[in-house]
Amino acid sequence: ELSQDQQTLLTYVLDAYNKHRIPSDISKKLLQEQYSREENFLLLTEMATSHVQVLVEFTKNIPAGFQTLDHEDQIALLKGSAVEAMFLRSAQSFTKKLPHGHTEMLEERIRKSGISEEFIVPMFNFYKSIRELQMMQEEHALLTAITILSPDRPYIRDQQAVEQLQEAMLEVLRKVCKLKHPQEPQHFARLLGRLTELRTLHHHHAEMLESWRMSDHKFNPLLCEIWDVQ
Amino acid sequence: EEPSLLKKLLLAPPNS
Repeated sequence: ELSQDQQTLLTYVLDAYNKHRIPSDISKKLLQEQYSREENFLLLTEMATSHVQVLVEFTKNIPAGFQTLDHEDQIALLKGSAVEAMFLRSAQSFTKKLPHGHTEMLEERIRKSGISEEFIVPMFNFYKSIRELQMMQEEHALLTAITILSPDRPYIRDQQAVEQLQEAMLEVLRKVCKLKHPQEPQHFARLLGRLTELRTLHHHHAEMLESWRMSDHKFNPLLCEIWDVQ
Repeated sequence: EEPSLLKKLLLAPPNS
C-alpha cells in the first residue's frame, strides 16, 4: 500500500500535472492554421514553447523538494529533461485521441513540417509504444516527474539530492503499478523502459534541430536556451 | 551573459 506521505505526494504530482497543460487556444490552431510546411513548423515551435512553460510550472509544483535544490541545478534539470518531458506529454495526446480530429491533424502537421523521415519513424514508434501501455494519468504524472529528476543530466552539482527525490517518485510509481496493474508484474519495468527510449529520442531531437538550422529555421529565445541552440 | 529566461520562469510565483 502507499504510505500517507506517498499518497500525499501522488496527489500533489497528479494535481500539478492536470493543472498545467497546453492551452486549448494553441491546440485549436491545429485545425485552423494553413497547411504549409512553414506554417506547420511555426505551429510546432509554438507548441514546443508552450510545453516548456507548462513543464516549468509543473516542476515548480512538484512537492518532493524540487524547490529546495539550488537554482543552477533546477535549471540544469529542466534543460536536461525538457525534450523528453515534451515527447512524453505529446505521446499522451496521441494516446487520448484529442477531440475534433486534433490528433490526426497534429500527426499530419508533424509529418509535413520539415522533419526528416529518419526522425519521424522513431517518434511515432515511441507514441505507439506509450499508447500500448495504456498508462493512467498518475503514471504519466509520475513518469514525467521521474524524467525531470534524473540525476545524470549534465552540470548537476548536487546529484545525491536529485537522486533522493527521484527515488521517492520511483517508489511511488512502483507501488501504483502494482496496485493498478496487478495482472501485469512487468508493467513498472516497461514504464522504465520508456525512459531509455526517451533518451534515444532526445538524441534524435538534437540532430533534428541541426537539420532545421541548416534549412535556416529560427527558434525563439526560450527554445534556444532550453535546447542549447545558438 | 544573457539573462536566463528559464530562470525568470522558475523564479516567477507559481501559476503565474
